[in-house]
Amino acid sequence: MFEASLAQSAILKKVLDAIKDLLNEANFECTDDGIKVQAMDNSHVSLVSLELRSDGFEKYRCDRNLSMGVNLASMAKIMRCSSNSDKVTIKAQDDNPDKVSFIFESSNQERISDYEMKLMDIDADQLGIPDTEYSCVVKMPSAEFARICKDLNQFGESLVISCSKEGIKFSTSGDLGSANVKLAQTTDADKDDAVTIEMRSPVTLTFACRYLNHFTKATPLSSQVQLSMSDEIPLLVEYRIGDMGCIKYYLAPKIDD
Amino acid sequence: TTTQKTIHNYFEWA
Repeated sequence: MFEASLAQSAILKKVLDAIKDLLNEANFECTDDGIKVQAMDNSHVSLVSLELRSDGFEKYRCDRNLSMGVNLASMAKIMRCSSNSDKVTIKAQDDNPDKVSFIFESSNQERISDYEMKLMDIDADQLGIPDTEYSCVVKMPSAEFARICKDLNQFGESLVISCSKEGIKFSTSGDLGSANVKLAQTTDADKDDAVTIEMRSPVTLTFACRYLNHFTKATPLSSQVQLSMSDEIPLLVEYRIGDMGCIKYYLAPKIDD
Repeated sequence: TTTQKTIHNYFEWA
């Protein structure tokens, strides 16, 4: 038996919006600790790692570890049938379920709807993600990061991110011309609009702008985003999901031949 | 020119 409830479906809708364009399907691994999803996009250029801890749910029960193969477009369709303020309960009866139920309850309890979704067999092994001490870790407003990715995507396919003591610079160029956005570190680190940089050594890396734009679908989840970079390894873009978990995107760099 | 690397270039199967 698996059962997990959230007081408001809005958070689950945002989580799904953050991954559904990048991934077609994924296994939701449910354990006593919570729900984890790890999956790569079709081209295996990026990897999504999602964690929702059990203590962040209003109610959570997972008698046996289970893996639910989910078509994310189908789940998104179902989640769109909920109101943001609805309580949502995810329920699977068997230890090896072939379907999962979503129950939405309005705040006044006057409307209860349930949707059953067929599960899939997804043959996907997990990847081991090495612990890394990154050369640069930048925290910045998530809306600013989304704006930069959107603006610069108009100029070129590749985005160069350079990080140094002075700040972080995003650059691109293409047929139309070139574009640069520089952000300096702010003095007040506690505010939502703060830009903070922890640097061991400066880094310059090139990434496909298209994927970065996909990652910014997570913007509604968190006011801040964290970018972690080291030379010639994947960029880590991380959004917190309240106090209950986080969504991490890894993006393989483009390397000069 | 630049080459797009894949995740497999960096992360191993667990």
